[in-house]
Amino acid sequence: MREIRTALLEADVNFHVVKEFTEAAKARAVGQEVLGSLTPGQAVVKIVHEEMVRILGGATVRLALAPNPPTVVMMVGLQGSGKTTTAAKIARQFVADGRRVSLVAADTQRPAAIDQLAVLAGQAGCAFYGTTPGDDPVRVAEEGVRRGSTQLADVVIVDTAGRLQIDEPLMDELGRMRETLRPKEILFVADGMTGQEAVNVARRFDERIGLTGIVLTKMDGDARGGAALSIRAVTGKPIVYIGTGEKLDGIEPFHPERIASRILG
Amino acid sequence: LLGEARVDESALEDLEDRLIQADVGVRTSAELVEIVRLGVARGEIENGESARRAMVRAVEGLVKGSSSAGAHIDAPLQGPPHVIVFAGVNGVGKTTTIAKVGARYRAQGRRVLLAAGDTFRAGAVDQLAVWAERIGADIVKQGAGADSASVAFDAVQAARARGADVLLVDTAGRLHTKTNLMEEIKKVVRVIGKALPGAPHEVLLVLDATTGQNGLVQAREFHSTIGLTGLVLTKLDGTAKGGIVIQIARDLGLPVRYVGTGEGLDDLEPFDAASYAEALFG
Ligand SMILES: Nc1nc2c(ncn2[C@@H]2O[C@H](COP(=O)(O)OP(=O)(O)OP(=O)(O)O)[C@@H](O)[C@H]2O)c(=O)[nH]1
Ligand SMILES: Nc1nc2c(ncn2[C@@H]2O[C@H](COP(=O)(O)OP(=O)(O)OP(=O)(O)O)[C@@H](O)[C@H]2O)c(=O)[nH]1
Ligand SMILES: [Mg+2]
Ligand SMILES: [Mg+2]
Repeated sequence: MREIRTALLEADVNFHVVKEFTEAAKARAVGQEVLGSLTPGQAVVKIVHEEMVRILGGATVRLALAPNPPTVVMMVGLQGSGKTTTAAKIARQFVADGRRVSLVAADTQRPAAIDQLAVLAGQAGCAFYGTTPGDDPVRVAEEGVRRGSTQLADVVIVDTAGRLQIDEPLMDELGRMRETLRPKEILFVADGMTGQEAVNVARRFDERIGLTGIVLTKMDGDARGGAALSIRAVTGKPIVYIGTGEKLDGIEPFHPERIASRILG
Repeated sequence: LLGEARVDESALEDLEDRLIQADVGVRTSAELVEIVRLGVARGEIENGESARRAMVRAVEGLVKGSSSAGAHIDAPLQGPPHVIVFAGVNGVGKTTTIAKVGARYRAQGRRVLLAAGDTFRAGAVDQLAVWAERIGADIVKQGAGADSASVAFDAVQAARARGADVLLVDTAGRLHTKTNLMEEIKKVVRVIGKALPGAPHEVLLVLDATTGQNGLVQAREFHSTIGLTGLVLTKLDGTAKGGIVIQIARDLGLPVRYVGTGEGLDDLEPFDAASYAEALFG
């Protein structure tokens, strides 16, 4: 178990999650018949792998449409995690499914963020709503959803500015946006190479605004991705997508088996 | 570790756990704690406070690095122009850091030129252009899909022609696992050297403080591909401690030059090993 603990920590699984996880796996290993053809060591690894797949979410989850259109999706997370790019990737997927989609640029603070999303909307083949830098993000989001609704959009995806979970005014802003939009989905976009702090960040975002799903980006790199287990374990929310590239086709559904193997190395 | 309490094994374990949670890594955390364990065994460390001070000194010693007297904002400029290339994986803060570093040089009255070397990402050139305007720097850019090395070459020529003191070269974010992209940045650095012998004078890897153990791999790969002269540790205004820089200092001898502490132009500080080490155990 010592080696497994070290492997998980080196894979960036959060310290406290590793503790709980190894204890749960140990309890299962002790309480279970050692499986026929495997050595005790192999049996432990097998149980650890199964336990990890179980926690990660067992099966693949899909984003479903709301009963009344438009389905509103909010993208949230720390600075630079991949929200803007992921918003466009998801938009492109819905367009490919034959849906009408609108992307809303509610990041009115980062230089050229509105331009960035406008370009990506063009690439995704969907509608776009954005105003000018400095406008109130909640107003922009609200107007974007209203227009999407009148234009009969099936899905409206709202991109927001990156922010620290400890930035109270900006977290309040996100809370107000949620209350105004009543989104069907609030997706927490997290960088796949995030280390120990993934737990504190995700927990705070979930407590403050309530997340419905997780996206883990930049998994086309060689980071082990322990943040996946940490975030899932602490929020209980499903990981809905994995970001696998810089282009708009770089998005895949989340496969717990694959990520478990990757984390375990 | 409480001030006057004796340093027992459970206190040492707490210390090790704290380091691990700061992304210092299992191996390096164990080594740092071993320093204290030996100090206690030799009778040099008697209580929690002296253990804490020993840890702070050990970390400070590691991150201070052999070249702490080297290039930073107040060091003499090379060139002209003094050329700095900013490299790193996606989203870590390269472009924003360039704006901050540029602002500092502008405050010294220097002529600053920015090179829009990210020719791939949507809005990348526009983003840097906004910053150039805000800090009073010129910008060299080309059209969509331009060759990154060609922009870098043009920028060096333009810097010489316009008498710029400092040239800051932005590059696209890239994962070190992408061979073609690592080849591209290798070419950028090589081309800069052709345009101006001795350049680039600094090659900085920008690292996000929230990054886990992959940060060490990033540093290794970028260092072996383009030869780094230092690091910038960004987003330290968040709750992550960026402990990976301790491993990087230990394994690769690379010093942290600057830390990013926010999204504004003023949110940049020269790295201070002592305060970084103190903050780890604060
Ligand atoms: N390789 C790779 N790069 C990605 C992925 N997702 C996003 N990126 C890149 O990561 C960088 C940051 O992406 P953005 O979409 O601008 O991130 P953001 O969260 O909107 O950033 P802020 O708005 O500043 O908070 C860009 O260079 C993207 O191209 C991914 O899955 N793989
Ligand atoms: N809080 C905080 N945010 C930062 C810091 N440095 C950069 N950022 C933010 O991080 C996000 C990404 O910054 P960029 O400068 O676009 O990062 P980049 O490395 O150039 O990204 P790519 O070019 O897409 O690879 C932006 O929202 C910045 O405002 C910092 O020190 N603190
Ligand atoms: Mg964005
Ligand atoms: Mg950039």
